[in-house]
Amino acid sequence: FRVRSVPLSTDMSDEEFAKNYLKELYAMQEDNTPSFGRKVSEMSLKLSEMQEFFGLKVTGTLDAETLEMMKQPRCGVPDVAA
Amino acid sequence: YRADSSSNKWPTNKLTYRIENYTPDMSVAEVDDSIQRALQVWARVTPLKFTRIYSGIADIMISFAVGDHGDGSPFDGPNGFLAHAFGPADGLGGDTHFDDDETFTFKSSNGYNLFLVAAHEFGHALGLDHSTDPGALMNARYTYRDVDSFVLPRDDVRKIQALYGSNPEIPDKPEPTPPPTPNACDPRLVLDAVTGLRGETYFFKNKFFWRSHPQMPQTEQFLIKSFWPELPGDIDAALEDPSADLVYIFKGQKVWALNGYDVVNRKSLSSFRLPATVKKINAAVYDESTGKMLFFVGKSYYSFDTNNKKMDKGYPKQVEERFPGMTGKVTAAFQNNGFTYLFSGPRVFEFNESTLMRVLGNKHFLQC
Repeated sequence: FRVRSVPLSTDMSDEEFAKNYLKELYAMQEDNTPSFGRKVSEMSLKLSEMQEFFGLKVTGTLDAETLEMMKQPRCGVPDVAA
Repeated sequence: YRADSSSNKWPTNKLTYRIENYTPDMSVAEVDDSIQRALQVWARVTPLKFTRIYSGIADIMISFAVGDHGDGSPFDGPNGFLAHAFGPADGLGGDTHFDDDETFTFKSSNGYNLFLVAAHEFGHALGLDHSTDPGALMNARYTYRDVDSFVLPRDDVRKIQALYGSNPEIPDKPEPTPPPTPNACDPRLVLDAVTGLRGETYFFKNKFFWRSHPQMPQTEQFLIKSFWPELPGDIDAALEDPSADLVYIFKGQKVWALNGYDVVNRKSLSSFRLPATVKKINAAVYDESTGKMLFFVGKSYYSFDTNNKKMDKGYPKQVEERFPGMTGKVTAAFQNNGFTYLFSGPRVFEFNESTLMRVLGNKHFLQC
């Protein structure tokens, strides 16, 4: 049954899956490593945006609940205008 | 040019559509019917009119495709993305594509119901974005809903009418009222049922439930059918039997036994030895200290012994006998950390055994 939002020991496939999801639906740019001194990676920002959009706990991390939500069948139209 | 919603709208209320090809999952007639009914969902509440054409370029070109189909938004195989549509514009605008790696269905809740997916996508084709309202048709996630009784939710009606206005033709019979998504902040909110479930607490109202975890301040709201497609809305009661890792959902004479996501058994009220005169219960709670299930009917309650599967003698009794101060009808009930919470309308009575400790509101449990 769905576990709670706990940080995932994500294997690459989950991480890759999440990155693709965020690129497709949240207009995450390719390079999301922290740059120019930015403390928070773009992936963390986009994760927070997605968690907020779906009413999940906003952690900015790829926790089990967020990954579960990403894997739910859905519409392919982005959640944020590109 | 990517599948994308846009806040545009069509400059005209008269739109054409064309079905370019078909999925092998359904008959041609079933696809035609699903598409036509999905467009009617929006036509019914706006001045929009849809006319089908069979050749040439329509405003809304409808097709089934797999993988990369040349529009810059490739599909991803089974599950995941089910379909997409383009917002109002010339050319690709309005076009709607369905991922034919999915299994589309006409009526059943297996596979993905084409009518529901199409109605959602046509919302985009008309200019709507995704909604954060978990009950909205335009919520991004696919959730099965009963197709025959489908009524466009209020959030969607409000948004499409903001673009195109309402339907000027007064229908000969009044439209069913668009169902609002229950609001945790509504001071008059009367919950249908409450139960624990593996350490969390679920609060049911209409077709929805809120899910609350003891270590997390916020609650999330979901459609019941997004977890359990078989369950109805507007349930009467719910209780968890932690020793059996089961949750029982009650509606009328019917009882569903859940183990996590799975409906593992279907019973009737009589299997809990309630008298035949009891046609429905209003609330139910499992008392961990005694292993008894308490069933509330109006201002009375029954006690069912789960160990020997018998109704305890001398019941029904008045609720107030066991819970002094609980004078109203119990509408929901659950136990948590040794306390028993009895909901009566929007108020919640907290008991420690038979001692009334506090009178609370829903907001004590539901983040507002």
